[in-house]
Amino acid sequence: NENFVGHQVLRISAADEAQVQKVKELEDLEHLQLDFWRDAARAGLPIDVRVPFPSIQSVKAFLEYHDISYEIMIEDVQSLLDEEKQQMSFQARALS
Amino acid sequence: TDTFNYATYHSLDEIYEFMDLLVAEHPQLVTKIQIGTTFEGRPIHVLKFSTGGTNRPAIWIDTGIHSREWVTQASGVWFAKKITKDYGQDPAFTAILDNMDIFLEIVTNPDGFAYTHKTNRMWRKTRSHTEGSLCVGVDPNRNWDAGFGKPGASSNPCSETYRGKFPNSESEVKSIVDFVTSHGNIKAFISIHSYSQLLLYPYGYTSEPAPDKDELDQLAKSAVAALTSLHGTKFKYGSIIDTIYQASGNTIDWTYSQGIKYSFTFELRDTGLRGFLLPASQIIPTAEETWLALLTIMDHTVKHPY
Repeated sequence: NENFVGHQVLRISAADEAQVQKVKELEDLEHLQLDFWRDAARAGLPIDVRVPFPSIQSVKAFLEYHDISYEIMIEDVQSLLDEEKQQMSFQARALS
Repeated sequence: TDTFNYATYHSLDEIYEFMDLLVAEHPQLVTKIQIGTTFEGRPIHVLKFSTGGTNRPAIWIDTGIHSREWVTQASGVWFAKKITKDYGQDPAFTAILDNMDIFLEIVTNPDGFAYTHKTNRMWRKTRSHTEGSLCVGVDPNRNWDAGFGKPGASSNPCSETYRGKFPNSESEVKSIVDFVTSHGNIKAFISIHSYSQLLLYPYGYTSEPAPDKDELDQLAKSAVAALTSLHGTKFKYGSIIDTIYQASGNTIDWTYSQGIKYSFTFELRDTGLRGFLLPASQIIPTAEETWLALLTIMDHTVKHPY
């Protein structure tokens, strides 16, 4: 199974089109392996992006440098996946 | 299916077993049709709900073309049960099914869905291989023959929005295209995704308004009002390009181009900021509220023949 320990999902709020373009630049940096859950579309719409653990510092530094506000939407993706899995196996056991 | 747990997520095998069970319980109402086979050899199944007649006008609903959007497939399961429960009980819904067939494709991307359960929960594309690339999969919602290759999709096989080499290259897409064209009498086509709480209509590849924009906009407004009335979940509505972004090669632009006027796509809820990891406790509320919007669209379709 793919492991998502330490992956965070950031909700980015781009204030204007220039900031949207900056976030799009991030999208093009393949080595960061970002997974956009909600794409950078236009100012005012939230942008949600899953950031692998090794890229977190770089992404946050980029956003802060460009004065783009963000909040951590999901602190640790794997912990939610573990919860989900646990609940599914509990349900399966309950059924059997 | 009365004891099936609708409030938890299920694997592909469990959903396929559920479908068989539903067919066995309601042989006069439900049949299972295999419309194709995936890249990895899995059957692609559609449930047909029909009260009789041949080649009646029909409503198409598909869920889960992006495999990681689990609440979508889970809602599809709930819709299937709801249809069998409400037929003959709810007069408004009974009138719909007495006049039209409903086709429901619960797992539109079976390979991707199986992959999310076994290997990578975050997988969204198909699992087909692209010659000359190590990257796997095509975004099946960019693979349709509507503005294919225009901006709003990627030509890079490693991108999450990779459009594929040519339109209908994905069997998951081609199977629906073949089915819809050979049926020839589908009047509403509703493709359901999650998340971000939107109800969208064509176009995605061009900013030109759809010829039926005014009617689609009014209908979307009514559908969203019905949805919101249950749990207060807020949805936005509008054309794809105006409401989110340019998306070429998408499903409902193709269905609209085939003359299916009532072509819509949903993005279901994300209440609680969990994205694709929506807690299972929200499956039933999500399905319930979405059903009200679906009823609005289906009712309008029956009452406005074209």
